[in-house]
Amino acid sequence: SSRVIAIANQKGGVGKTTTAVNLAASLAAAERRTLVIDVDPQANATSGLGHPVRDVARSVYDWLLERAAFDEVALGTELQTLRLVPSTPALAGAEIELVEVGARESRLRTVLASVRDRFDYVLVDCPPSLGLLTLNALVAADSVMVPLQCEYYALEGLSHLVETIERVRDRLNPALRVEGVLLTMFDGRNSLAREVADEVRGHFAGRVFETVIPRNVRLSEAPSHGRPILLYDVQSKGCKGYLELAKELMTGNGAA
Amino acid sequence: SSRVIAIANQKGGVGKTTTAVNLAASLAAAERRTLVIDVDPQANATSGLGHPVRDVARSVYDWLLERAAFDEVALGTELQTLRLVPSTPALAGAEIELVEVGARESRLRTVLASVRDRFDYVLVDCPPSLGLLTLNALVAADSVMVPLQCEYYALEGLSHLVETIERVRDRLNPALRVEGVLLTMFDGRNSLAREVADEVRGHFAGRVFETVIPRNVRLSEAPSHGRPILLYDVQSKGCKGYLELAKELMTGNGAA
Ligand SMILES: Nc1ncnc2c1ncn2[C@@H]1O[C@H](COP(=O)(O)OP(=O)(O)OP(=O)(O)O)[C@@H](O)[C@H]1O
Ligand SMILES: Nc1ncnc2c1ncn2[C@@H]1O[C@H](COP(=O)(O)OP(=O)(O)OP(=O)(O)O)[C@@H](O)[C@H]1O
Ligand SMILES: [Mg+2]
Ligand SMILES: [Mg+2]
Repeated sequence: SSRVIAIANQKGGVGKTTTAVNLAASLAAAERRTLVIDVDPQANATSGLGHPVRDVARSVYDWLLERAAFDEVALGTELQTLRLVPSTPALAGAEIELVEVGARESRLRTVLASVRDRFDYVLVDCPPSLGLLTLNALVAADSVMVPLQCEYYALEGLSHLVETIERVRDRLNPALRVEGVLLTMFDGRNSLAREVADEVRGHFAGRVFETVIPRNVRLSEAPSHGRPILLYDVQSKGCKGYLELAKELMTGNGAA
Repeated sequence: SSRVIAIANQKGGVGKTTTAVNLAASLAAAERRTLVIDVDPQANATSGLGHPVRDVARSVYDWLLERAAFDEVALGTELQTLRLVPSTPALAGAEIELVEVGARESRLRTVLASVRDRFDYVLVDCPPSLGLLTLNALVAADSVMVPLQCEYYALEGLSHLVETIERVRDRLNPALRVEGVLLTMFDGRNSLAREVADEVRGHFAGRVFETVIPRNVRLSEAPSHGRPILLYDVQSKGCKGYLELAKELMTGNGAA
């Protein structure tokens, strides 16, 4: 059966989209049937997987409000076993539109229920906030993966994210667990990064992935070609990092 | 008379908070009376200026909803002429609470009107979204400064931000103009960064600051000491960058 994983962190620029796109591509390369759902109005995962935002006709917005079915919205990618539910900037309007709808936090869980079993992994890329779009992802998910840049401001926000996850577990999604914290953009020469990494491993013992994603400029170049790193530069350190992460996730060595 | 500048970009992690805190400190060091208003529920500008989030009793949330006066909310900092209106994570609730209030986009402009003339510069640090909190900043502001990391995803979001600024100008704040785009975390050895910088200067001719903020690890270390770079490492490249930016802003050489 399928595993739905929300990629979430309200801190901006920590590598959520880069993780959603490249972990999904690595899982697809290992022949797991994989779906990326982009619930960020920035629609970076959408363009990162080769679909320019201006070309997107129907999006996750239509699917959430049941104006379109999954098969009318889902797109293919360059990888056979990887599909995408795209986003658009118009999704920002959903935050306000959803406030007035009943059971507003579980729209995604509802529409995903009938299609999730077509996939082994469903990764949901979240915006940098704890608003209704991220809440929908947390309610629909089995677990949460938290990309974390090893910097002070990112560390500061972690406890607030964990509280939010616990509140969602208590009230809306009892099965929700933390898949793990993923250290991203890591530069071992930087003492602050090492200090933050040590602190996170202390606080979240057993819930931090072994795999650490290094800072690697090739990861930031790949999106301008609309391709995951696997299809842009398979030899790069960034690519090796996400292949390793996929392996760790598939073998269940992931964080508790 | 005072200048109110919103520091905004819905792309996460581009240096909004780092710019708000360090530009403000540089202006204060030049004896300009300066106020930072933190409207991001992450409250990074608040802790970056030495006020741990758990110590904040009253915040911008109370001021916006007129439950507290400016003088009950504003805090001092280590710099004589720099004050702060702090944020708290509870502010995330304001996005939903403000939806139901009349004239919800102009709450900040209303409460700021009676105090803005006590300051030469008011900088508003925005969250990574185009929701009601950022809209409040855009309606209250005279101009918008847009920190931009020289990366592909950040560039992609720029046109959407400019559209939003133009919509706010047409409907809610006719005087709003773009103070300028500020290139941040710039590493000249990186060809993608140079390409993005060239593209931005092409698109926004005359509206890009001369000053470019280099990537400098000291800027990411300073917040863990709750101090702006000026009080953490005045010799650093990052500090020189923000002092230069303050000078460019004060002499009016800023972008059109
Ligand atoms: N390991 C890495 N090495 C180098 N650059 C990276 C790495 N991971 C991500 N980046 C780049 O850093 C920037 C931020 O990453 P990304 O956009 O994935 O973060 P995000 O958390 O999704 O941001 P947002 O909060 O805006 O959604 C992007 O320009 C991306 O290309
Ligand atoms: N010029 C720089 N050189 C090195 N590190 C920097 C620089 N500017 C900012 N940083 C670091 O990069 C990270 C992102 O910066 P910052 O938090 O200021 O961005 P932001 O746009 O405010 O993020 P958010 O979207 O979450 O509000 C922080 O950890 C910060 O310390
Ligand atoms: Mg993203
Ligand atoms: Mg910030």
